[in-house]
Amino acid sequence: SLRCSQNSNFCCRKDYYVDFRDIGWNDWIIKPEGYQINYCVGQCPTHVAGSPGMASSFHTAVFNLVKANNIQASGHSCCVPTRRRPLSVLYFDRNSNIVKTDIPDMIVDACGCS
Amino acid sequence: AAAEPRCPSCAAGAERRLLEEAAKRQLLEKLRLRERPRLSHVVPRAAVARALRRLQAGGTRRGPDDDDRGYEIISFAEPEPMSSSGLGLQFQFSHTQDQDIHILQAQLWLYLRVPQDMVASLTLRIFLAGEEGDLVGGNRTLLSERQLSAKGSGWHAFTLTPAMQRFFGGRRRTLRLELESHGDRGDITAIVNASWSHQPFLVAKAKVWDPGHHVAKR
Repeated sequence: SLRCSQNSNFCCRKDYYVDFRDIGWNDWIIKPEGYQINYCVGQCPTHVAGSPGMASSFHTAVFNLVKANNIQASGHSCCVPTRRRPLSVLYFDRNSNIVKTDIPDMIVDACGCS
Repeated sequence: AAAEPRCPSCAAGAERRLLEEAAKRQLLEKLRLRERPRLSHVVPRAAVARALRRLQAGGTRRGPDDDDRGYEIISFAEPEPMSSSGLGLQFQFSHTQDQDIHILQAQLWLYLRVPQDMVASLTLRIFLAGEEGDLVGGNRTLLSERQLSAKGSGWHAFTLTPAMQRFFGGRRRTLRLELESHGDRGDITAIVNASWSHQPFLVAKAKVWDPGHHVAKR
Protein backbone atom coordinates (compact mmCIF):
# COMPACT_ATOMS: atom_id res chain seq x y z
CA SER A 1 0.00 0.00 0.00
CA LEU A 2 1.14 3.53 -0.72
CA ARG A 3 1.92 5.61 2.30
CA CYS A 4 0.92 9.20 1.92
CA SER A 5 3.56 11.68 0.96
CA GLN A 6 3.52 15.45 0.48
CA ASN A 7 3.49 15.18 -3.31
CA SER A 8 0.70 12.74 -4.00
CA ASN A 9 -3.05 13.20 -4.03
CA PHE A 10 -3.76 9.59 -4.93
CA CYS A 11 -5.28 7.08 -2.58
CA CYS A 12 -2.81 6.31 0.18
CA ARG A 13 -2.52 5.26 3.81
CA LYS A 14 -1.99 8.02 6.32
CA ASP A 15 -0.32 6.87 9.49
CA TYR A 16 -0.99 8.31 12.91
CA TYR A 17 0.01 6.94 16.30
CA VAL A 18 -1.97 7.81 19.41
CA ASP A 19 0.17 7.40 22.50
CA PHE A 20 -2.02 6.46 25.47
CA ARG A 21 0.16 8.56 27.77
CA ASP A 22 -0.74 11.66 25.74
CA ILE A 23 -4.45 11.12 26.29
CA GLY A 24 -4.09 10.00 29.91
CA TRP A 25 -5.24 6.44 29.29
CA ASN A 26 -2.03 4.65 30.24
CA ASP A 27 -3.35 4.11 33.79
CA TRP A 28 -6.02 1.62 32.66
CA ILE A 29 -4.66 0.25 29.37
CA ILE A 30 -1.71 -1.98 30.20
CA LYS A 31 -0.83 -2.99 26.64
CA PRO A 32 -0.30 -1.74 24.00
CA GLU A 33 1.17 1.63 24.80
CA GLY A 34 -0.62 3.27 21.91
CA TYR A 35 -2.87 2.78 18.94
CA GLN A 36 -1.87 3.07 15.29
CA ILE A 37 -4.96 4.80 13.95
CA ASN A 38 -4.22 4.78 10.23
CA TYR A 39 -6.73 5.95 7.70
CA CYS A 40 -7.18 6.05 3.93
CA VAL A 41 -7.30 9.27 2.04
CA GLY A 42 -6.84 10.47 -1.55
CA GLN A 43 -8.33 10.39 -4.99
CA CYS A 44 -9.21 7.38 -7.07
CA PRO A 45 -9.33 8.57 -10.70
CA THR A 46 -10.34 5.97 -13.25
CA HIS A 47 -6.85 5.28 -14.59
CA VAL A 48 -5.54 4.69 -11.04
CA ALA A 49 -8.50 2.97 -9.41
CA GLY A 50 -8.46 -0.06 -11.70
CA SER A 51 -4.74 -0.60 -11.69
CA PRO A 52 -3.18 -3.63 -9.99
CA GLY A 53 -2.35 -2.94 -6.38
CA MET A 54 -4.86 -0.11 -6.14
CA ALA A 55 -8.09 -1.92 -6.97
CA SER A 56 -9.60 -3.21 -3.75
CA SER A 57 -11.23 -6.09 -5.60
CA PHE A 58 -11.85 -7.51 -9.04
CA HIS A 59 -15.12 -5.62 -8.98
CA THR A 60 -13.15 -2.37 -9.02
CA ALA A 61 -11.21 -3.43 -12.11
CA VAL A 62 -14.41 -4.32 -13.96
CA PHE A 63 -16.19 -1.18 -12.78
CA ASN A 64 -13.39 1.05 -13.97
CA LEU A 65 -13.21 -0.69 -17.34
CA VAL A 66 -16.93 -0.03 -17.75
CA LYS A 67 -16.45 3.63 -16.86
CA ALA A 68 -13.40 4.01 -19.10
CA ASN A 69 -15.41 2.72 -22.04
CA ASN A 70 -18.19 5.24 -21.43
CA ILE A 71 -20.74 2.57 -20.72
CA GLN A 72 -23.44 4.06 -18.55
CA ALA A 73 -22.21 3.78 -14.97
CA SER A 74 -22.85 6.06 -12.07
CA GLY A 75 -20.73 6.52 -8.99
CA HIS A 76 -17.00 6.70 -8.55
CA SER A 77 -14.29 4.88 -6.67
CA CYS A 78 -13.39 5.79 -3.11
CA CYS A 79 -10.19 5.29 -1.17
CA VAL A 80 -10.98 2.59 1.42
CA PRO A 81 -9.12 0.13 3.67
CA THR A 82 -8.33 -3.11 1.87
CA ARG A 83 -6.40 -4.90 4.60
CA ARG A 84 -6.85 -4.62 8.34
CA ARG A 85 -5.45 -6.42 11.34
CA PRO A 86 -6.65 -6.99 14.89
CA LEU A 87 -5.46 -5.21 17.99
CA SER A 88 -4.90 -7.07 21.26
CA VAL A 89 -5.70 -4.96 24.30
CA LEU A 90 -4.89 -5.72 27.92
CA TYR A 91 -6.64 -3.36 30.31
CA PHE A 92 -8.08 -2.87 33.77
CA ASP A 93 -11.86 -2.73 34.03
CA ARG A 94 -13.55 -0.59 36.70
CA ASN A 95 -13.22 -3.42 39.27
CA SER A 96 -9.48 -3.64 38.62
CA ASN A 97 -9.85 -6.96 36.86
CA ILE A 98 -7.46 -7.43 33.97
CA VAL A 99 -9.21 -8.04 30.68
CA LYS A 100 -7.52 -9.23 27.53
CA THR A 101 -9.35 -9.08 24.25
CA ASP A 102 -8.56 -9.15 20.56
CA ILE A 103 -10.46 -6.56 18.55
CA PRO A 104 -10.69 -7.46 14.88
CA ASP A 105 -10.11 -5.02 12.03
CA MET A 106 -8.73 -2.23 14.21
CA ILE A 107 -5.56 -1.28 12.35
CA VAL A 108 -5.61 -0.31 8.68
CA ASP A 109 -2.67 -1.91 6.90
CA ALA A 110 -3.45 -1.12 3.29
CA CYS A 111 -5.69 1.16 1.27
CA GLY A 112 -7.09 0.85 -2.22
CA CYS A 113 -9.85 2.04 -4.48
CA SER A 114 -13.32 0.61 -4.12
CA ALA B 1 -11.54 31.76 12.02
CA ALA B 2 -10.82 33.68 8.82
CA ALA B 3 -9.97 36.78 10.84
CA GLU B 4 -7.39 34.88 12.85
CA PRO B 5 -3.81 34.98 11.61
CA ARG B 6 -2.86 31.70 9.94
CA CYS B 7 -0.52 29.42 11.78
CA PRO B 8 0.94 26.32 10.15
CA SER B 9 0.64 24.18 13.25
CA CYS B 10 -3.07 24.89 13.87
CA ALA B 11 -4.32 22.41 11.27
CA ALA B 12 -2.01 19.73 12.60
CA GLY B 13 -3.25 20.37 16.11
CA ALA B 14 -6.86 20.07 15.03
CA GLU B 15 -6.12 16.86 13.15
CA ARG B 16 -4.32 15.44 16.15
CA ARG B 17 -7.25 16.21 18.45
CA LEU B 18 -9.68 14.73 15.95
CA LEU B 19 -7.69 11.52 15.59
CA GLU B 20 -7.21 11.16 19.33
CA GLU B 21 -10.95 11.57 19.81
CA ALA B 22 -11.61 9.02 17.06
CA ALA B 23 -9.18 6.59 18.69
CA LYS B 24 -10.90 7.02 22.07
CA ARG B 25 -14.36 6.46 20.65
CA GLN B 26 -13.28 3.49 18.59
CA LEU B 27 -11.61 1.78 21.55
CA LEU B 28 -14.48 2.41 23.97
CA GLU B 29 -17.02 1.16 21.46
CA LYS B 30 -15.06 -1.98 20.64
CA LEU B 31 -14.42 -2.72 24.32
CA ARG B 32 -18.14 -2.18 25.00
CA LEU B 33 -17.46 0.55 27.53
CA ARG B 34 -19.52 3.69 27.98
CA GLU B 35 -16.60 5.57 29.46
CA ARG B 36 -13.03 4.92 30.46
CA PRO B 37 -12.86 2.85 33.65
CA ARG B 38 -12.01 4.71 36.86
CA LEU B 39 -10.05 2.21 38.90
CA SER B 40 -11.64 1.47 42.25
CA HIS B 41 -8.48 0.05 43.77
CA VAL B 42 -4.93 -0.48 42.65
CA VAL B 43 -3.66 -3.99 42.06
CA PRO B 44 0.00 -4.34 43.00
CA ARG B 45 2.12 -4.38 39.85
CA ALA B 46 4.06 -7.37 41.17
CA ALA B 47 0.84 -9.40 41.38
CA VAL B 48 -0.14 -8.41 37.84
CA ALA B 49 3.26 -9.30 36.44
CA ARG B 50 3.36 -12.61 38.27
CA ALA B 51 -0.14 -13.61 37.15
CA LEU B 52 0.58 -12.74 33.53
CA ARG B 53 3.87 -14.62 33.58
CA ARG B 54 2.11 -17.61 35.14
CA LEU B 55 -0.55 -17.65 32.43
CA GLN B 56 1.96 -17.11 29.66
CA ALA B 57 4.07 -20.01 30.90
CA GLY B 58 1.00 -22.24 30.93
CA GLY B 59 0.11 -21.29 27.36
CA THR B 60 -3.30 -20.17 26.24
CA ARG B 61 -5.49 -22.89 24.88
CA ARG B 62 -8.06 -21.77 22.39
CA GLY B 63 -11.14 -23.88 22.23
CA PRO B 64 -13.42 -24.35 19.25
CA ASP B 65 -15.87 -21.82 20.68
CA ASP B 66 -13.26 -19.09 20.91
CA ASP B 67 -13.08 -16.41 18.30
CA ASP B 68 -11.93 -12.84 18.11
CA ARG B 69 -14.85 -11.62 20.20
CA GLY B 70 -13.65 -13.51 23.27
CA TYR B 71 -12.35 -12.02 26.49
CA GLU B 72 -9.91 -13.30 29.05
CA ILE B 73 -10.49 -11.81 32.48
CA ILE B 74 -8.08 -11.95 35.39
CA SER B 75 -9.60 -11.01 38.71
CA PHE B 76 -7.44 -10.67 41.80
CA ALA B 77 -8.77 -11.78 45.17
CA GLU B 78 -9.42 -9.48 48.04
CA PRO B 79 -9.35 -11.24 51.38
CA GLU B 80 -12.56 -11.59 53.34
CA PRO B 81 -12.37 -11.52 57.14
CA MET B 82 -11.21 -14.87 58.47
CA SER B 83 -13.68 -17.21 60.08
CA SER B 84 -13.52 -20.70 61.54
CA SER B 85 -14.70 -22.33 58.33
CA GLY B 86 -11.86 -21.32 56.06
CA LEU B 87 -10.56 -18.57 53.89
CA GLY B 88 -12.70 -16.05 51.99
CA LEU B 89 -11.70 -14.66 48.63
CA GLN B 90 -13.76 -11.88 47.15
CA PHE B 91 -13.95 -11.18 43.44
CA GLN B 92 -15.81 -8.42 41.70
CA PHE B 93 -17.27 -8.48 38.24
CA SER B 94 -19.56 -5.97 36.73
CA HIS B 95 -21.26 -5.68 33.43
CA THR B 96 -24.07 -3.68 31.96
CA GLN B 97 -27.53 -5.16 31.81
CA ASP B 98 -27.51 -5.44 28.05
CA GLN B 99 -24.50 -7.73 27.99
CA ASP B 100 -25.01 -11.46 28.14
CA ILE B 101 -21.68 -12.83 29.34
CA HIS B 102 -21.07 -16.51 28.83
CA ILE B 103 -18.18 -18.15 30.62
CA LEU B 104 -16.32 -20.67 28.49
CA GLN B 105 -13.84 -21.76 31.13
CA ALA B 106 -12.47 -20.53 34.44
CA GLN B 107 -9.62 -21.39 36.74
CA LEU B 108 -8.74 -20.31 40.24
CA TRP B 109 -5.00 -19.94 40.80
CA LEU B 110 -3.83 -20.32 44.33
CA TYR B 111 -0.38 -20.23 45.83
CA LEU B 112 0.08 -22.92 48.46
CA ARG B 113 2.87 -22.45 50.93
CA VAL B 114 4.20 -25.82 52.01
CA PRO B 115 7.29 -26.22 54.20
CA GLN B 116 10.41 -27.13 52.27
CA ASP B 117 11.11 -30.85 51.58
CA MET B 118 7.62 -31.81 52.58
CA VAL B 119 4.89 -33.47 50.53
CA ALA B 120 1.47 -32.36 51.69
CA SER B 121 -1.68 -34.33 51.13
CA LEU B 122 -4.61 -31.94 51.02
CA THR B 123 -8.29 -31.63 50.31
CA LEU B 124 -9.39 -28.30 48.94
CA ARG B 125 -13.06 -27.37 48.83
CA ILE B 126 -14.22 -24.28 47.03
CA PHE B 127 -17.61 -22.82 47.88
CA LEU B 128 -19.56 -20.00 46.34
CA ALA B 129 -20.91 -17.85 49.13
CA GLY B 130 -24.11 -15.83 49.01
CA GLU B 131 -24.39 -12.46 47.39
CA GLU B 132 -23.58 -10.42 50.48
CA GLY B 133 -20.87 -12.65 51.86
CA ASP B 134 -23.14 -15.04 53.73
CA LEU B 135 -20.24 -17.24 54.61
CA VAL B 136 -20.51 -19.25 57.74
CA GLY B 137 -22.83 -22.20 57.70
CA GLY B 138 -25.37 -20.36 55.58
CA ASN B 139 -26.09 -20.02 51.95
CA ARG B 140 -23.15 -21.50 50.08
CA THR B 141 -22.67 -23.92 47.21
CA LEU B 142 -19.85 -26.39 46.76
CA LEU B 143 -18.20 -25.60 43.43
CA SER B 144 -15.27 -27.94 43.48
CA GLU B 145 -13.53 -30.46 45.68
CA ARG B 146 -10.03 -31.54 44.89
CA GLN B 147 -7.56 -33.97 46.41
CA LEU B 148 -4.05 -32.79 45.81
CA SER B 149 -0.53 -33.58 46.66
CA ALA B 150 1.76 -30.58 46.94
CA LYS B 151 5.53 -30.86 47.12
CA GLY B 152 7.01 -27.60 48.25
CA SER B 153 5.41 -24.23 47.68
CA GLY B 154 3.90 -23.37 44.34
CA TRP B 155 0.94 -22.33 42.25
CA HIS B 156 -2.04 -24.62 41.72
CA ALA B 157 -4.90 -24.17 39.27
CA PHE B 158 -8.46 -25.33 39.95
CA THR B 159 -11.02 -25.54 37.20
CA LEU B 160 -14.41 -24.05 38.05
CA THR B 161 -16.13 -23.90 34.69
CA PRO B 162 -19.68 -25.22 35.17
CA ALA B 163 -20.45 -23.15 38.24
CA MET B 164 -18.71 -19.94 37.19
CA GLN B 165 -21.68 -18.73 35.19
CA ARG B 166 -23.40 -17.88 38.46
CA PHE B 167 -20.51 -15.59 39.37
CA PHE B 168 -21.51 -13.15 36.69
CA GLY B 169 -25.09 -12.89 37.88
CA GLY B 170 -24.12 -10.91 40.97
CA ARG B 171 -22.08 -7.81 41.52
CA ARG B 172 -19.76 -8.99 44.23
CA ARG B 173 -19.15 -12.65 44.91
CA THR B 174 -17.08 -14.50 47.44
CA LEU B 175 -15.31 -17.80 47.14
CA ARG B 176 -14.70 -19.60 50.40
CA LEU B 177 -11.88 -22.07 50.55
CA GLU B 178 -11.45 -24.90 52.99
CA LEU B 179 -8.07 -26.50 53.06
CA GLU B 180 -7.81 -29.75 54.96
CA SER B 181 -4.44 -31.33 55.56
CA HIS B 182 -4.29 -35.10 55.96
CA GLY B 183 -0.93 -35.18 57.70
CA ASP B 184 0.12 -34.21 61.18
CA ARG B 185 1.41 -30.88 59.93
CA GLY B 186 -1.13 -28.12 60.02
CA ASP B 187 1.08 -25.31 58.75
CA ILE B 188 0.07 -25.37 55.09
CA THR B 189 -1.44 -22.12 54.08
CA ALA B 190 -2.86 -20.52 51.01
CA ILE B 191 -1.42 -17.08 50.56
CA VAL B 192 -3.91 -14.26 50.55
CA ASN B 193 -2.43 -10.85 50.96
CA ALA B 194 -3.49 -7.86 48.96
CA SER B 195 -0.02 -6.38 49.01
CA TRP B 196 1.73 -9.61 48.18
CA SER B 197 2.81 -10.75 44.76
CA HIS B 198 1.32 -14.21 45.28
CA GLN B 199 -2.20 -12.87 45.45
CA PRO B 200 -4.73 -15.51 44.29
CA PHE B 201 -6.46 -14.81 41.04
CA LEU B 202 -9.28 -16.10 38.93
CA VAL B 203 -8.93 -16.42 35.16
CA ALA B 204 -12.04 -16.68 33.04
CA LYS B 205 -12.48 -16.97 29.30
CA ALA B 206 -15.70 -15.25 28.43
CA LYS B 207 -17.76 -14.31 25.45
CA VAL B 208 -20.25 -11.49 25.22
CA TRP B 209 -23.37 -12.32 23.27
CA ASP B 210 -25.28 -9.47 21.76
CA PRO B 211 -29.02 -9.27 22.41
CA GLY B 212 -30.83 -11.03 19.65
CA HIS B 213 -27.93 -13.38 19.02
CA HIS B 214 -29.36 -16.79 18.20
CA VAL B 215 -27.53 -20.07 18.43
CA ALA B 216 -28.60 -22.75 16.01
CA LYS B 217 -29.56 -25.99 17.71
CA ARG B 218 -28.24 -29.22 16.30
